[in-house]
Amino acid sequence: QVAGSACPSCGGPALAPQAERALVLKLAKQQILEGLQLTSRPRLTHPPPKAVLTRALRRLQRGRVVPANGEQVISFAVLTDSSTATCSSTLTFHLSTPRSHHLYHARLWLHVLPTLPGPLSLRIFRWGGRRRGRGSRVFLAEHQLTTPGWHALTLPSSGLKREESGVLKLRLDCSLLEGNRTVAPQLLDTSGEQRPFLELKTQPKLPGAGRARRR
Amino acid sequence: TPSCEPATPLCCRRDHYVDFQELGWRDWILQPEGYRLNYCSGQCPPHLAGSPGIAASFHSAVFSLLKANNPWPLGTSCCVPTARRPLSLLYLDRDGNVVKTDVPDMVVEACGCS
Repeated sequence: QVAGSACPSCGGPALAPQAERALVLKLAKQQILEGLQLTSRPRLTHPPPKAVLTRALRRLQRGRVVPANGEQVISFAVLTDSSTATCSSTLTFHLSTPRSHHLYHARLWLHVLPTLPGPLSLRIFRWGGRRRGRGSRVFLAEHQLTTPGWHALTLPSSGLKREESGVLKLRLDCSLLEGNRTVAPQLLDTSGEQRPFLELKTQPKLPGAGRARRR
Repeated sequence: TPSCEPATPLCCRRDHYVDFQELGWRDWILQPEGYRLNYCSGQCPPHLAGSPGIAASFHSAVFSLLKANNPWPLGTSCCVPTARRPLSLLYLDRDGNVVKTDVPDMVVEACGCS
């Protein structure tokens, strides 16, 4: 800034290259953090393994584009119990979508192991939550899985309203569609490189959205 | 808009490329590897005032109003960005989630005199 200049960008004493570079790097940090509405760079305590990251991003490349000013988020599941033997699990996600955004698209990506003995019915519930109290569950969706491999299961975005804590728990209940056979263990790969993840799309709320309309 | 050359005193675009490695941010910003932090600087003599661009048209409108009321414009012509574009970022947030977003107006494409 040139003191007293009416047009700070119109010139002044040229900076030494090193000083200019240091200023540019400082500006870059400030510009990126402001652009992402962050006050400081995120401190990663549990970064996802690179292989998990690459797999998930590969899945997303074929997805639709994020709208202007919107966000697309991948959140990897944290396994909270070890009941994978019965193919029913509780998956926990830590979400930090901005308060100013609303969720309009949600899919749960699951990788079914080759040991799938037959068509599988998967019911997905939202677990717990502020108003519903601990241990309660809300039905979200039911999907039928007939082949091993990755499946993208659409969830109602209205059922995934943001919790203060940012923690979202999904309860999966599996049952085989055919016969009375017990469900084989380890149907869903809920750990390792093909852990489940949520794919979410948000966009800024419109001004006045959510405000009750007076009639 | 000309890129700034040492001998160019006039309004120009000063190009800088910032590699996120330099900032020590490559661990949480996955893509891109860096971005162009350009900015505008240089002289804007009167005969360049209002040279083409988005900001110039806005300032021209203001200046024409001022002229209508004063014989002389109150301010000086400034070297400002006249075109910018968004920057797509893929990064990890504090929970280890991957976020893909476009940050608007991050890269200065062109400069002009307001």
